[in-house]
Amino acid sequence: DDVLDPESVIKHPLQNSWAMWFFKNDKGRDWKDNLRVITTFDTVEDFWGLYNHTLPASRLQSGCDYSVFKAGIQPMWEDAQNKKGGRWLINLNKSQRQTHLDDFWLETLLCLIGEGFDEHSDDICGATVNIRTKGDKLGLWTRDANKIEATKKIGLKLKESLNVPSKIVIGFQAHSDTAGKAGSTVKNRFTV
Amino acid sequence: GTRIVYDRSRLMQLRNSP
Repeated sequence: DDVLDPESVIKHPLQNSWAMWFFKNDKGRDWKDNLRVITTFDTVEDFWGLYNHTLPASRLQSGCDYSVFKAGIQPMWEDAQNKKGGRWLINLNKSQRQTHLDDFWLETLLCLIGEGFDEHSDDICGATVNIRTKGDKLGLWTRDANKIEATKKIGLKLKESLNVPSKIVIGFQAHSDTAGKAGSTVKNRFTV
Repeated sequence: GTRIVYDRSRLMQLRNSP
């Protein structure tokens, strides 16, 4: 009988809806005009449709960002849902753009959409990858920097998912500490 | 309530489904 198995036709729903953003550093335009939503998605199939048809992060021009955030949260610390939070930051060296960047970004996205942070998944806002000549950066943004245990567990799960060796330390920066300061002077709230 | 969770292997498996 040619009755279709529903499993093969129904898209697999995600716990959350997500928006993928693109930022291109066009100095001739206002910063906010350079930041746009590519699309939103709330199923596994739509995620793959999007991911398979967008340029890999490693091939973006310098100065560009990709961000994937829960629908309703803008990829900026000023957003009410980001303000009290912070980000786990992974700094890549120049050679890691070709060796690690795309894998790190995909593994991070799979953790996001699959709710891979267990009971702490509600504390996740989104993730951003910044393509920069001086070294690319990947950030996982959380909702509340004061939730220390939850934030540390999120950091450990991120390292585990990206196969970051335990001896490599990553740092968590609270947005309230970084707002308006040059990147290098910022002190990590904690590390794992 | 219940949470819809997909582990990495399930998501990769669904990457290639039609």
